[in-house]
Amino acid sequence: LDSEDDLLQKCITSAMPKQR
Amino acid sequence: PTPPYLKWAESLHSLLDDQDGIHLFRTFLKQEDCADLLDFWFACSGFRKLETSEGNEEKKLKLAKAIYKKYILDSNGIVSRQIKPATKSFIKDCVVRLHIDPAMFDQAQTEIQTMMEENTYPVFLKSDIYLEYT
Repeated sequence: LDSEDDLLQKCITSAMPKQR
Repeated sequence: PTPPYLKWAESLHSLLDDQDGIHLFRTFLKQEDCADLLDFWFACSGFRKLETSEGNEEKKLKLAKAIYKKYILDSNGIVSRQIKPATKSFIKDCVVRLHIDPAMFDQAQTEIQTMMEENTYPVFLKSDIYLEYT
C-alpha cells in the first residue's frame, strides 16, 4: 500500500502537464 | 513561434501549463518558503481528476485525508493561512463525515489560485530567477 506521502506526490504529478 | 518563457508572462495558467515553467516557478516559491501553495494547487487538480472506478473510493478518501492533513489542518501552514475559515470547515466537514466529493477542494484551490495570481505570480515575473532564465 502507498504511504500518504506517496499518494499525495502521485496525485500532484498526475495533475501536471506531460512532457512536450 | 513565441518562446515558452514569454508565454509564462501571459497568465498563471500559461505558466502552469508548461513543465519548465512549473519547475522554475516552484524553485522560486521554494526560495520564498511557499512551494506548498503550488503543490496544493496541483493536488486539488489531481484529486478532481481521480476517476470514479471500483476500488477508487478508498483511495479517494485516503487522498482527501492526506491533503487535508498536510495543507489545511495545520493553521500555521502557508496554505492554511490563505484559505478562508468557512472553506476550511467545509473541507473538514467533508473529511469527518466521509463525504468525499470530486469538487470538495475546488473553493480552496480557487482561493490559493487568486492569491498566487495577485501575489506570488507577479513577483515571480519580476524575480531574478525569471529574468535570468529569459
